[in-house]
Amino acid sequence: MLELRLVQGSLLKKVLDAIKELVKDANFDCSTTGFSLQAMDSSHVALVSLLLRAEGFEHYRCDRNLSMGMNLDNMAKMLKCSGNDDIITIKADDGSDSVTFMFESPTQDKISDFEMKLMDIDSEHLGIPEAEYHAIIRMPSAEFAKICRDLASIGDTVVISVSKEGVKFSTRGDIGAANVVLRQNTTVDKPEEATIIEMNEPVSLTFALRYMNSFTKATPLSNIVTISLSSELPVVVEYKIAEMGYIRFYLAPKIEE
Amino acid sequence: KAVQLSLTEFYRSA
Repeated sequence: MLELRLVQGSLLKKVLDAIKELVKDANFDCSTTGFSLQAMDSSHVALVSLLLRAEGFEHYRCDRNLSMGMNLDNMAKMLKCSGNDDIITIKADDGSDSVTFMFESPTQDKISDFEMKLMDIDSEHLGIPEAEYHAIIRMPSAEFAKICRDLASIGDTVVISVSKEGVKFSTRGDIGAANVVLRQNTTVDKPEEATIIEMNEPVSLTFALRYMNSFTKATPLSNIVTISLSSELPVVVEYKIAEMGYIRFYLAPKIEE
Repeated sequence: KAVQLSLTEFYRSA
């Protein structure tokens, strides 16, 4: 028996919006720790890792570990039927081939339930070891989204370089080239407007902008994004989900042959 | 020409 009650139901809609462009079908894993997901895009270039901790739910009952295969477009269709202020409860019985989403209006005057068929999904689960990163950039998520969107209008790839000068995002395309340099800035009115660049070693890596732009669909989940770079590793783009957990995107770099 | 690496070149199946 599984029963997860999320008072801020809109959070689940935002999570779906953040990942459904990257991943079509995925297994949601439920355990005593929380509600989680790890899935790769079809080309195995990018990976999304989601955790919504059990403590973040108003009520969290998960009698045994359960993996539920869902088509994310269908799940998004169902969640779209909830009101923005609704409380969402996810329910499933052991061994059932369906999951139920229950939506309650804040005043309890409207209660709906939507049942969705589950699917069997063969998914490869990757072990991602803890790593030391050469550079970690913490910046406003909206600024990162703007940079990715702007650069994608010029080129297909972005070179992210971190040096003593700051962090540089560069691209090149048929019509020209673009460079955006951000310097550390902590003299801001609100902490979420700060740009903090932590550099252990200079690093420069190339990534496909198409994936970066897809990651920025998570912007409504957090004001801050953290980008972790190491020359031998995929980049990690993390959006923290307040009091609940995180959504992390991993993207393999491109290398010159 | 830049070649796109795959995640499985970095991380192993758990």
